[in-house]
Amino acid sequence: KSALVYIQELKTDLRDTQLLSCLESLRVSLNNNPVSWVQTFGAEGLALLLTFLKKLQDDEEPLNAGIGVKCQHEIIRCLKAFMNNKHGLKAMLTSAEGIPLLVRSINPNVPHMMVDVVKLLSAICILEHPGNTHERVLECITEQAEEHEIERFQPLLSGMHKNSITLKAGCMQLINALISRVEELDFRIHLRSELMRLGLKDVLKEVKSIENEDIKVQLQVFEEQADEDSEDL
Amino acid sequence: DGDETGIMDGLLEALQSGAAFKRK
Repeated sequence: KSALVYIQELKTDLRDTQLLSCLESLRVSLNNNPVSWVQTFGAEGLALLLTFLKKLQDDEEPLNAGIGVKCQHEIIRCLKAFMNNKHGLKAMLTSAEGIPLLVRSINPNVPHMMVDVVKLLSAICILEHPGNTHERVLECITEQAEEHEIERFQPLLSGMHKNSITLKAGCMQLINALISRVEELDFRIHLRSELMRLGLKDVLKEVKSIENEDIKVQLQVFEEQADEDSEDL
Repeated sequence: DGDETGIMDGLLEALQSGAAFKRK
């Protein structure tokens, strides 16, 4: 199927299994076709994906049940494939809704989806891109938390408390990505102490005993950077 | 190169290995 056919399909009122099947097939196409194909899918295709993501998020059905979550997860996978080249990445960063909707998808009740979301966000944080993408991610995390009247890092801490080892590593990776790109020493220290106050201190003690290479790498990064900043201070 | 691909894959790998966090 051509990119334009997918755009036409996404413009129809797809639901449930039809939507899921379209998204699964789209993800395969985004991953396997040349960049020109992704370029044709373009900003219009991206906007349609984001509209579906928002609609699914706003759905009142319980989030961790049913096909709606599967569709949301598949959209996240499509976004990753879409952003795997310069054109798609640029379109995503230019879109006003892209990062906020990704942040809105951080849901500790759906660990397998949250892993993919926090990884994508951490990659966005470390982009060498004008406009400081890590600041945009942090702003969206802050706004999302204000809307729900919770501490801004609470969802990440909740993710660290889940049984999923990949989710723990993913959350630590996003924490590291957010902090490491901050230029001001004071603000990096502020973010760490905010996290520690919220319970990261105890979580780190527990996570240290886990034999997993990905977690070890992220813990080491966190501690080394914290030590360096303490020395500088 | 406007056609560069594998950008996210590269970033995710660098994050996972810790290479993305090396201070310049």
